[in-house]
Amino acid sequence: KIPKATAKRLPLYYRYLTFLHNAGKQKVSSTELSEAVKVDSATIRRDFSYFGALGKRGYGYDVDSLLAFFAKTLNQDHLTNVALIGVGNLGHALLNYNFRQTNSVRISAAFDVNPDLTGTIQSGVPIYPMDELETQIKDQQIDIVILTVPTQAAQDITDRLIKANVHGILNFTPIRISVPDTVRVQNVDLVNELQTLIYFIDHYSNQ
Amino acid sequence: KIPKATAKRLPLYYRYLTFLHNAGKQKVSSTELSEAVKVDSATIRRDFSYFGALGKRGYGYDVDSLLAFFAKTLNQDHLTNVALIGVGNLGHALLNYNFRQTNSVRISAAFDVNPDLTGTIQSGVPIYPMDELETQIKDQQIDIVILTVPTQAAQDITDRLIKANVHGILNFTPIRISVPDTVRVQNVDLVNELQTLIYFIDHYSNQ
Ligand SMILES: NC(=O)c1ccc[n+]([C@@H]2O[C@H](COP(=O)([O-])OP(=O)(O)OC[C@H]3O[C@@H](n4cnc5c(N)ncnc54)[C@H](O)[C@@H]3O)[C@@H](O)[C@H]2O)c1
Ligand SMILES: NC(=O)c1ccc[n+]([C@@H]2O[C@H](COP(=O)([O-])OP(=O)(O)OC[C@H]3O[C@@H](n4cnc5c(N)ncnc54)[C@H](O)[C@@H]3O)[C@@H](O)[C@H]2O)c1
Repeated sequence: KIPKATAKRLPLYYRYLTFLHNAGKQKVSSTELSEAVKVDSATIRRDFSYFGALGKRGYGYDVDSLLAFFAKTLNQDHLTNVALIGVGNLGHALLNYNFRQTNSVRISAAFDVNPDLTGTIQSGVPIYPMDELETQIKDQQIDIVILTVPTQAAQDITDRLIKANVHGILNFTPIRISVPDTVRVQNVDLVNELQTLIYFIDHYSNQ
Repeated sequence: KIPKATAKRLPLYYRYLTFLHNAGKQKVSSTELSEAVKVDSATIRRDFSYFGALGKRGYGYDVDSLLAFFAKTLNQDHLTNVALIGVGNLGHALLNYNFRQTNSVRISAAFDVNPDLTGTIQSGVPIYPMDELETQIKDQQIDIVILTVPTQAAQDITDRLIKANVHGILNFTPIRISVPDTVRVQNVDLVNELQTLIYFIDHYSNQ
């Protein structure tokens, strides 16, 4: 089992290696990789060690074989459909973006309670009313949902998603939702990010 | 010096304690706090121990005194103005939201290169052209900037921010920007979050 912090860095390594591959580079040293992804070389070597020997010390890493390895590990050759619930300010921005820079994830269905939105198509994505949630999740075999609804709606919707056998939730609401161990939640808390930044600047900025 | 993981949890504790205070609660047990913020009690006790004895074991924590403590630690009674650069999809959503649920942070100035946007006011925030960046940062004593520009513009703008003596950047672009040690960067990488979620579901969902 690899640590969560390592799993969070894998997409970063993959993205940079894709960039190198497209630029025609064959080899990359751990120092160069470290400079690009802003992770120290010792951490990179430790991360890579979870997967067996990926490179020879002093020789650098082979870009193509690393890339093939990470593409498989991150299941990049297989498209994952995700649903988005709550097409307001933030939901709308995510729909417009629709993860265009990665070809392995796309938002294939959106849901809302606002009658002006449901039944329309935004950035190529159909917006369904909430009473079609379970049907669409089942028909499209959706396993991951992005939650961009108001705080007070978050837990009720989460309970419906658990019953609909969803395994992953990307939660943008400020509350911590309750889920059983079989469901994985990643919280993206934008207010937290800013307050943490302020805390560090107030307390450590002169160091 | 407290660990980064602890600092990231402080706003979460503060938010929940504010919620309890507004509901008129006097005491909270570490179990109840743990359930609400989804952090185990041992971690909460360890986090709190960095700040001296904040509660008596077995007796629970006093909501008001904890709240006052965290308000001071997070500098909540002082408004922090931040700037936002790049009022596109994501920038627009953040402007409309303008961190309304917290009274300690607000976006006071935005910047863009699009002539249709500059010179207008959106959600009460003025949008300036990029040639006014340094002047406004100085006049408004802005120390923190939210970066929601396209990838290729990110590093050049960061270099200008460093020269303008900004100390914190909340980076939404997928690249890792280079800054000196005196500048703190928090990366919010939405593509990473989804890919990490997919990795965990693929590898561990049956446990
Ligand atoms: N916009 C931001 O920049 C930002 C920043 C930080 C946190 N957040 C959080 O993200 C969430 C969304 O924020 P927003 O600014 O997009 O809000 P918003 O009010 O603009 O959008 C919410 C959307 O959810 C829909 N909705 C309401 N109840 C629903 C329900 N029961 N089922 C399905 N859809 C429902 C609404 O019709 C609306 O379209 C909130 O929880 C907010 O706290 C947003
Ligand atoms: N929208 C999302 O949901 C989302 C998700 C993940 C990552 N991101 C990242 O966030 C960033 C913004 O994404 P977006 O969807 O809002 O893009 P966008 O293209 O909609 O907006 C970019 C904005 O930046 C402005 N801009 C361009 N060059 C500039 C410069 N040199 N100086 C100042 N402003 C400049 C543009 O005029 C535009 O208003 C991108 O780096 C993107 O990869 C966005």
